[in-house]
Amino acid sequence: SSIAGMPPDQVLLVLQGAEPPILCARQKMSRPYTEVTMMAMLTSMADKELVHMIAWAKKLPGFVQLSLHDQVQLLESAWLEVLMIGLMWRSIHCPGKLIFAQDLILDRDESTCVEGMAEIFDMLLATTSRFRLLKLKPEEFVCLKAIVLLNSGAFAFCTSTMEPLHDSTAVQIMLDTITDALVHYISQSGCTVQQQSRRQAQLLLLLTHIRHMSNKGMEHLYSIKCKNTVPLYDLLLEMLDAHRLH
Amino acid sequence: TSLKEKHKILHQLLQNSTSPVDLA
Repeated sequence: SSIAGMPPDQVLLVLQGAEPPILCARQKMSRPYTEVTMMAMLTSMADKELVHMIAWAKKLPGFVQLSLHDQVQLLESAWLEVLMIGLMWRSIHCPGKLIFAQDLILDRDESTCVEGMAEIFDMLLATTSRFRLLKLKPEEFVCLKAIVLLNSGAFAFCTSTMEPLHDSTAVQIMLDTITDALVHYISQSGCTVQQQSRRQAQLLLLLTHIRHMSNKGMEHLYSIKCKNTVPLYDLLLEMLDAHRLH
Repeated sequence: TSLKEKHKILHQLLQNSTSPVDLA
């Protein structure tokens, strides 16, 4: 389905319908966790979630009409940001905890068993608190997540870290349409125009934090790979390597 | 290395008409 001309309410419905399920970890390790068991659980979850993320992306209006090259570029660029915003959304009602899966809920202190992990947990928990304070709505969340995917790689050619998109205009149209849907949703809140503008800015400013956390997380995952103590799954490796290649 | 070779799994999951979840 094409996104051009799609009414904002329909965009919101499609985005909400595309949402992936909350998964189960199943391979529960015994506590207390070690660096190896913790990373084995987290990387296994990330690998499973990546498959659902690809299914989600294919349901975004306009995504499958992009060239395969552009689909790959966007997913490679944004995958950890998309995982992180989903994690924070799942955790919004549980202060101090991160809900990686229905049966994998971790608090900050548990992350200290992995070197360098507590710093990333702290950033994720702080940004989740910001989501909670802003009372982020499901409609706003689905827009932000789609914006993260489309924005992350859209202007990357400026930094020469990845190949340019074949059709950046098509991605920009998708981005504009989803931004319009977000603005439309906020406009129905009954707030003043000034408050609406402020909320749009507050929500979009969160994306800078998500990009920062993703960069930190990518470096951390790469260090885990280099230690060679936790076997990484093929799809996760492929996505991680894409960042190293760039 | 061609793009296709570099991104084997991602390409397969994106290209196939079957849901990536079912494929995996």
